[in-house]
Amino acid sequence: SKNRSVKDEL
Amino acid sequence: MNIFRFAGDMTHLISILILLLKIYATKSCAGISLKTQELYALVFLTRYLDLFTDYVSLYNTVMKIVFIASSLAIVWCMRRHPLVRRSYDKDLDTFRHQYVVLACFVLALLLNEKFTIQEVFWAFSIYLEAVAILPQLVLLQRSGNVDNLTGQYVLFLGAYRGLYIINWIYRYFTEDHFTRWIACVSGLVQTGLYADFFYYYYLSWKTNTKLKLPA
Repeated sequence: SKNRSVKDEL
Repeated sequence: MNIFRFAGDMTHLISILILLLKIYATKSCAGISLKTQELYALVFLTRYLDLFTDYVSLYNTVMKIVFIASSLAIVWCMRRHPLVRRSYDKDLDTFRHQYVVLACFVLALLLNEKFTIQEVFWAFSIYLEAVAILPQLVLLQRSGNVDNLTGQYVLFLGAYRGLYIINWIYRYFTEDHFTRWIACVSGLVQTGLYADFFYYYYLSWKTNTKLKLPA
């Protein structure tokens, strides 16, 4: 789901 | 993943393990604020809603599960464990954290990246983490001196936030489209909260006296 900025941090 | 962020995650993990060790070894939670631990559990539960929907990396998934499990374990110990719960000084842990939860939720409704359930709860968890330490700092001031384990706990938490801020600065300069205003601003506020604690911690270390926080 690219429209949501995927959170890559904890 | 850069070294600053990895070091930040590790110091964060260490701070939680220090607390678990202290509670497990001494079967006591004196000097620890249950309200702060409940707020941290809420931070992890609302931040990692994407645990099953977005797979970033095995590292991220494992760490999310460890953070959720360990924070719930601490809350469970302080509430349910027959020996530990006796040492919880609830008449000192009187910070009205429900107002903080409400304020953070309202702020998250107003200030978020996208008005969706996941994004609002993510922003909520970011704001909540910035103020979650308040009941613990209030408890430390009430109980006067801080025993070394709780002091180290806040020290590692501060190191985790400080390293994350360096990580954001690093990513800002190395990645073209990196912007995380919500996390950055909130992280700065949180680190500022710890700064006064560190100042007293440093003073006590320098003058080699028991740490006395100004009541």
